Amino acid sequence: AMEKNSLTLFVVSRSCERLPTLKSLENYTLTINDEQSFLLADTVWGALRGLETFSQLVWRGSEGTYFINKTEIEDYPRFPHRGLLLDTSRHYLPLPTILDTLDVMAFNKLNVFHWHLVDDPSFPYESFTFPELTRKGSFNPVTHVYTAQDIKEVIEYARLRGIRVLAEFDTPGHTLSWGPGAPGLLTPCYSGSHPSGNYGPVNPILNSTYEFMNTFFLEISSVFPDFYIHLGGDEVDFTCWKSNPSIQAFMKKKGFGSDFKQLESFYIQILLDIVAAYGKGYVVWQEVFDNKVKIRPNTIVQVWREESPVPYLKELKLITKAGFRALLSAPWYLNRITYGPDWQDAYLVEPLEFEGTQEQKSLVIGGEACMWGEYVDSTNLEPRLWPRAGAIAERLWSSQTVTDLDFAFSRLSDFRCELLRRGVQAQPLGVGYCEQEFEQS
Amino acid sequence: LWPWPQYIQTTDFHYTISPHRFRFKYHVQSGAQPGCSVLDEAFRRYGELLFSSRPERQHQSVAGEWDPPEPARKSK
Repeated sequence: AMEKNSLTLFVVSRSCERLPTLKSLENYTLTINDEQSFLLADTVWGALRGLETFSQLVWRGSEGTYFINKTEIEDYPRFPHRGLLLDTSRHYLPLPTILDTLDVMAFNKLNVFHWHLVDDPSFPYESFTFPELTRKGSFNPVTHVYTAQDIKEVIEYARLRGIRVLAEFDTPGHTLSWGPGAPGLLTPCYSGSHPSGNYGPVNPILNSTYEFMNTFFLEISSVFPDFYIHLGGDEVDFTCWKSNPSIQAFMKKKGFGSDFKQLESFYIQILLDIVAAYGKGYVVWQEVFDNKVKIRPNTIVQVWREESPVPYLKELKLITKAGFRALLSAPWYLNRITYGPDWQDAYLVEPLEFEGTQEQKSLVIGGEACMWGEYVDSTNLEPRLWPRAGAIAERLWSSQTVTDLDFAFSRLSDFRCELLRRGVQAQPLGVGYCEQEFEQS
Repeated sequence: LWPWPQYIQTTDFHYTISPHRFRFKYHVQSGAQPGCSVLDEAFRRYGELLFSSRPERQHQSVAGEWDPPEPARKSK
């Protein structure tokens, strides 16, 4: 056989772009024939995707010789936002685990690391403006934290793989870990006429709350370079707000009656204005839309609820009908495990299978595989994620017509073996074995 | 391949690749040239991934050189 000694890369764009964005082009053409081995891409991000494909085309014969078949590929993603959401608060994930995950994301051509890095139980993000948030809010302020250097490393590691980092700071709900380090930020809950000693969501009626958020999001805007920040907005528990006499008085003064969605709306709108003033766009969970909060036209709404208030495809219909861009996560929560080959359900989801115009469908910009943090930590994250998240990656990258389960099973099983070779502890999809298991033992 | 590309045409005809001679190269007229950290680093990473039976995941975020493996000595 003829020998190939090189792969020549041609990037059309003159700029070696600093950071990937939602608008980055990722298309590439890969040609392996008698005359050339050539990778052509509009941008460096497309070149990265092409290099990954090239690496999967190279195979090794039984005697150890490397081969590549004569091949022509023209490729581009179906959706521009192909994410993986990881919660690193409910169980802290050490930095190397996050970096490993970024590697495997790149192997799957996923391009957004949605980093849900603080939540109710823990605040591991080390804020330089409010260091007490971590000191008093993390599981362990020495070991279970993400320092400024850690954050920079994650962003750079992701950038080198063409992956954006979308940081999530939920408010006003899911903020219990903020309380100890920021006294006065959370709402004191009442039992009858007395404080119960518990705290609820961020207190939306105090000026000091917005001063805090102004300063905090100034920091976040500068630390995370991506245009978008995820502001959460899900599962706001109104019970505590309802119990607090000052909030009740505020509701009366504002004419909100007993509709606490209006209070949430009041808070979120101010918060969104704060973030927008720093030149950032934002992603919010669907409840912000469901609760009729006024949001800017460029807001991205992420659908995470499967059935409530409506089935997720109907929710996509409603969001896009209102003119907002949408991301789909609802059917792709990988923390849910069922017996057997459950990757197939994730694989067969069709994000555009809702009634709507072409214009509406063009507003669905992609989706995310999601992993809640409750039942994963660094000991089991990798096999729980892979190769199942790969099923979602293919749905978001490949053509709508690529849906054959047998074809997918055969390729995903092979890809799982390749992941093993690359050192990823991906779990099996069914009966079988990988040569790579024996090479490693 | 995973994920499956939008368009692919492939045949059984194949070429050999020598790990010792193989190089990633920038086309002389490419807009990106050596010094572009994203691609320099990707060349190093994929060089490692392609030809190691057990690639190291080194968590290096700085660009570095990829050295091809030493040619295997002739066995007796």
